[in-house]
Amino acid sequence: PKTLRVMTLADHISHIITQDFARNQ
Amino acid sequence: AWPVSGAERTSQEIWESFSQCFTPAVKEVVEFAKGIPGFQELSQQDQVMLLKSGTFQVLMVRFCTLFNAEERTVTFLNGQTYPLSTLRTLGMGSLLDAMFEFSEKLGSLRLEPDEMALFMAVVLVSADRSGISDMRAVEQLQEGLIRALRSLITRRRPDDSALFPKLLLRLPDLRTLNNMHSDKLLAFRID
Repeated sequence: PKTLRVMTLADHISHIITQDFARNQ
Repeated sequence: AWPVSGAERTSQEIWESFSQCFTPAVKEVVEFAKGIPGFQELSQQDQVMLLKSGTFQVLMVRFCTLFNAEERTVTFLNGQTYPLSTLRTLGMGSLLDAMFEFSEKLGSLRLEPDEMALFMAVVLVSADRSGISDMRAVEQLQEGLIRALRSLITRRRPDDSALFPKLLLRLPDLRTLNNMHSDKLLAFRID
């Protein structure tokens, strides 16, 4: 079963941005 | 043309579906930022800081075209349309009311797509500067973009001198939206 992760919109945005820059390094 | 969510979907499913809309939208803002002349000349740290502070505001500008004030519906980037009444049950009422108000104000300025894009660039580089290492570089970038936006708008509408100031007045509106609503909760199913 999948886990429900709850986070703020700000944290979600931050997470996506960090992932994107890390991927492109 | 897009299906409106029916009774067969639970509030939980709608909330998760709504949350998922933000992921591709945020990625598109990152790609958009990379296309702003001068943005990638900032240090990577400063690029990340501006994106973290400004993405929500850029999304609010981007999303305002998805608000149908007459029908009181919102169409999300996954193509699903929800009536405001449904979204209120998710606890998003205050954010959506503020968004309808903001989208009507911005919509009344009737910006062309290129003006809207340049405005979004200004919004991004005008975001909160906490954590920025090279303030001067960011300020120079912001000044250049604001000059370009002013030039574009005044050239195209020389008889409407009030338009550019009205547009800049949307910047504090966006900061208020950000401060009030970026702590809203999203939900994701993960393995």
